[in-house]
Amino acid sequence: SHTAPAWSAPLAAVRGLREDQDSHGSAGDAVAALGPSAQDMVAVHMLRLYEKYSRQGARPGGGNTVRSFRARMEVVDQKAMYFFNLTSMQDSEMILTATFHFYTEPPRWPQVREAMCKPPRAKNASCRLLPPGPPARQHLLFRSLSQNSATQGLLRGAMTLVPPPRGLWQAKDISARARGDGELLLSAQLDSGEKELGVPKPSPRGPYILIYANDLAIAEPNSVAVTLQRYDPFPAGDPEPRAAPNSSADPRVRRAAQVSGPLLDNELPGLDERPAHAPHAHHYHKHELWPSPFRALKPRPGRKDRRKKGQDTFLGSSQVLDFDEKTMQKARRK
Amino acid sequence: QWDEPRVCSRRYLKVDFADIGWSEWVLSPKSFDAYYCAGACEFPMPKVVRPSNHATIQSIVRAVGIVPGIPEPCCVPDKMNSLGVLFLDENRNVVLKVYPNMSVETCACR
Repeated sequence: SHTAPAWSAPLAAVRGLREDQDSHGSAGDAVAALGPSAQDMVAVHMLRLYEKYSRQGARPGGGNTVRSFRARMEVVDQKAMYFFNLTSMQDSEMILTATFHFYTEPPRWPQVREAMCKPPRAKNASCRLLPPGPPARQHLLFRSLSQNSATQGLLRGAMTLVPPPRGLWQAKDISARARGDGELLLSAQLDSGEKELGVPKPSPRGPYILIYANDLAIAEPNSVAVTLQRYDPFPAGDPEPRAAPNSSADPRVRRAAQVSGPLLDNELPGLDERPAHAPHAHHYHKHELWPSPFRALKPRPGRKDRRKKGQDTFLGSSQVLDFDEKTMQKARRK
Repeated sequence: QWDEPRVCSRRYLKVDFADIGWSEWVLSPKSFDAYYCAGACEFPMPKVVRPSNHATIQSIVRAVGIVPGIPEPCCVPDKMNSLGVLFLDENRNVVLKVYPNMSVETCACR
């Protein structure tokens, strides 16, 4: 594990990112785009990784993808419980490293215990102060939230944390668990065994998970569209699609293809004349009209009269494409 | 654009994610220099268009007219660069992905 700077880091980091607007001011844009959530550490951490890649081309974690997962906090039995939904992981993303980042409050040192002074309230009573007891240790517990009853609630991991001398961010490597379990719904609890003072509230110092992965599909053609070309920004149910914030009225007129009448079949319209002569003739001359290469289709006789061979009933209605041998030879030669 | 060279070469193009409707979830960069390739791959092709052997043969066949209807080779990207994109996924979690082949470094006739 490594310890990140104290929690004031997000603000300093965000300010830093705003100041060091690089050549195309990208980080500043990102901070603006993130809005209020730019204050939480996970956004700052991701911005830092992006800056590092943009400047140095350093592949984050040796892969081509970093996914961050903020926790959703709920209070269970007066204790803060953090829920993680990792379902946006893609099947093609091979996990390289996973880290769990959390902020530990400055330890509340137990009150210094005063020995009984003897005699009580005497002027020069010698009171020896007992050294404070050790700060309470914290336990980090991961549980599975999968639908599968066999593993639901199963303890997926536990770590004992030595409380740091002052409040700061820490990171724990949970790669083995993340790669092994394949759990996509997890809960985490930082339990110091002591009663929480008051009801814990969500804060920008909530824990988060970073997953460094290699997306095997990213080299596929059009991989950028798979993850970035999204739904239509106007929700389907929207009666009046709102104009995109800065789009002018679209001058283009939508045209539907005019379909002339119902397409019943693939006959060629307007070709109803009979062939000028038997379609099997093997000769023709250019000066003659081109014989219509169409021959009336023999309707598929029904099962019962298929036995009566040779009963040809021509229906002059539909035509098919057919060419005489000469034309076929010429075409083959071509 | 008018004084652009006729021969196949890289042309400037800056892509703004707002123009393609992605700025709602793409956090950074807001725009990037993508470039594009355009220009002729006529016979005889100069070395600068770095033709493949096949493109050279194709352009000769076209110039000689042995077989009608053969087009000239195409001017396409040759070397390309990756781009790191910071965006929000469907659950509004921040994601960083490094996409390959997002901007053109050199063009060539293929």
